[in-house]
Amino acid sequence: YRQAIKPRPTTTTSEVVKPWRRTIYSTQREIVTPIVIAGVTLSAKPPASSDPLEPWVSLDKLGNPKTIKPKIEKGRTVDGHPDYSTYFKTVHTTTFSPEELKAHNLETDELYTEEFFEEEDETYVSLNPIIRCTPNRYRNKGLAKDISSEPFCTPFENVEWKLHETYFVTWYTKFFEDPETEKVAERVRLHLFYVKENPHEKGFKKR
Amino acid sequence: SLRAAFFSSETVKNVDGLYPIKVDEEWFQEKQEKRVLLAIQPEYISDEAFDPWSNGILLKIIKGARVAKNTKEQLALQDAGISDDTWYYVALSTPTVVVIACVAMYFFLFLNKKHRDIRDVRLFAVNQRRRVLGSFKDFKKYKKINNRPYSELPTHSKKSSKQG
Repeated sequence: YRQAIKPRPTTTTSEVVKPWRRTIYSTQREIVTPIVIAGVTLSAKPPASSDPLEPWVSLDKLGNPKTIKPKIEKGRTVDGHPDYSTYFKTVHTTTFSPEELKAHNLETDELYTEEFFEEEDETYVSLNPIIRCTPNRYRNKGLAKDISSEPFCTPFENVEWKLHETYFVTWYTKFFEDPETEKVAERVRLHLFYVKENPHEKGFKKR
Repeated sequence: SLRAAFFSSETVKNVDGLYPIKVDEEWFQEKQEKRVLLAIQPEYISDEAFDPWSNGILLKIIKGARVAKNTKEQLALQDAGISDDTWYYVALSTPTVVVIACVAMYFFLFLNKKHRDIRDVRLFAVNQRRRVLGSFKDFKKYKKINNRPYSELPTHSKKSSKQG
């Protein structure tokens, strides 16, 4: 006699990410369609409760995504979400007169200038789990490695991209500031050009 | 010039500073690898004024993993006419032949043990172990030999009074 094995209930998960809706700028409603690129879901619906240990995506020198899971060790968060400092904030300067401040150590003809940072509009930025490019993540390039790789963070110079692979190009958005209007460019285009190699450059690395 | 670009993306939002690029086979132009320059053109710079070298980054696109160059040992083997994995067979056949020869020798000796007369050899060996030692001072040389030197008996030149 052998007891029949009861089959386990099969569970199915949908791999297709579904669109979701949200309200932006208090009144405006929009449908957000997530997109999966190289295993990374962009514009995904944020979780209902914010988790400080929520995974984020880092990029290697080629531009390959790598998921980082923050953890708490000895009461401190290790591999936590990247801190962008004030790179994406807008600086505003306010000047105060002695009458306004009423400071006892401010001369009557002296002015006090104070800087404060305005947070950026995170309406669209917050949907991106991939680490953003900031100037402190620039790498030096050139033969003497003395030229900054600005505005690019990834890929590094002279890396090798393989056929059929997808790589993320990242750049510092505020680098493209119109000198006339002093406004950050809203749209950009990426171009790839062939570069002719000198004969001595071919295989130079190996020799 | 932008006409030289073999790939130009559509205009993308400069919000995230992020753009995924998939390496296409057509970019190789039937070559194994190509050296390329990646550049970004903001909207406020016209196509004519855009200089890709100003802030571009150089990189390579390759079709697959680079094949490692031959080592000196590999080149020496190729010069000797041994290529691919032939040398494995050579390296394996030599000890195999030795093992087979040893086994054959063992069976040959086993089968002929009754027809073999090595008495003279054995006697010679035994005699080597039982030979006369010679003087006592050379004892160290004959440690492994069965014969042990005897201790010399005391000799008395004068007779004791009782004996007398």
